[in-house]
Amino acid sequence: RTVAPAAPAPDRICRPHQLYVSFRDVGWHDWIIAPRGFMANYCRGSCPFPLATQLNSVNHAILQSLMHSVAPAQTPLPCCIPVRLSPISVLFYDNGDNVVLRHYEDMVVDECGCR
Amino acid sequence: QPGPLSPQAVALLRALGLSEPPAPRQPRPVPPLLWRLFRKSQEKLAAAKETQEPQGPEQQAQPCRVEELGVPGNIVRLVPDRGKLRNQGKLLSGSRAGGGADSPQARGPPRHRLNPSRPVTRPPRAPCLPFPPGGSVQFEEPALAPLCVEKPLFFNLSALAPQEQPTLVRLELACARGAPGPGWELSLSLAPGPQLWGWQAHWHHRQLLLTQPLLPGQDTIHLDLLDLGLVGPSALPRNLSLVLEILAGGGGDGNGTEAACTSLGRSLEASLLVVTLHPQQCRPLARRR
Repeated sequence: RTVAPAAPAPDRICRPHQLYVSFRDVGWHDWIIAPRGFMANYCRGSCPFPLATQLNSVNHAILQSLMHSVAPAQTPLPCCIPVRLSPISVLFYDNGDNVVLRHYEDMVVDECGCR
Repeated sequence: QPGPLSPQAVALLRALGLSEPPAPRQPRPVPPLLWRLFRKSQEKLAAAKETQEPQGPEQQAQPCRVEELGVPGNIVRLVPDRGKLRNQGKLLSGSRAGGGADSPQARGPPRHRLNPSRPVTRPPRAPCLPFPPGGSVQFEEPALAPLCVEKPLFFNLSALAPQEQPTLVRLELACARGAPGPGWELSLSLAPGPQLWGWQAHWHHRQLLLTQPLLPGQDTIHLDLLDLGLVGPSALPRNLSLVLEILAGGGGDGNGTEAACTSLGRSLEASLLVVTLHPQQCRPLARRR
């Protein structure tokens, strides 16, 4: 028989963490016109069994967390990764003094999940 | 941290499609069109976040499409004109009137000043008149439309990456109040790059692309160069050299026409709106299961 480990503290559960980067802080404000910064959110936290069922997980992650609870040495926990992302648009001057509006897909992490 | 580029900064710039941080020499005012497009994109992103419900493909903003311009693309650039105005609105004899690019007028001798008091008439389109049998016809030197503005346009497109596919290349011209009267024309020719720029080379190597009337009050003119076949759907040239001419119409007195030319020449501004699609950064819209 094995005893299920105690549930981790809530702030250790897989979830998005917000991080705002100001272009002025990194010295790019003279060539980036807008926006003033961007969200460099990231996913961090664990996907333990049985919590994985609530963490926006797909089925194999739930099974993997179950197997980890039974044989932790053989089966690692599922990973906490971005599952929903948003694009951003940046308006800036390029090296040719052109004004450029550029659209970047999948830039901002909105949701995290176990996979 | 400001200062020498950290590996992280280099990686982020590369993710943004840039090799190094640009260093604008004299930042220009932000063009209203691009600012409007940026604001629209921010509103769309905020609206998409607010709903947060899964949307059907119809409701989702196309990932790489510029709705306002109606073309696919994820990079919109406004390239300023770097050409210098050659004659500041001075009246000169016309060059091309009545003939195509290969007509003798287009390749004719350098321009000479036309007496503005002489009425402007258009030569017949066929330069050779039928001879009456047994008679003789006196040729009259054809009076050409006076050239009002001649402006070389030069666009530096070296900032575009080779993989970028142009979906819109639009020449945007802005001038004060358009033509002062009827009969004014605008013509656009392809000229060689600046390395061949010289008076004679200029005239002999240009290729007429289009001629269209310049209407009174028409202060903005948009010419789609993709439609003209000037540039193809594959990668753009690194430089684009054009020659813009405005030919004065009839019906005005010499001084009025000259003043109009001067004002047109001074107020004329050109820029190139280029929309491109970077295939590696734009994935097709994934259908939701």
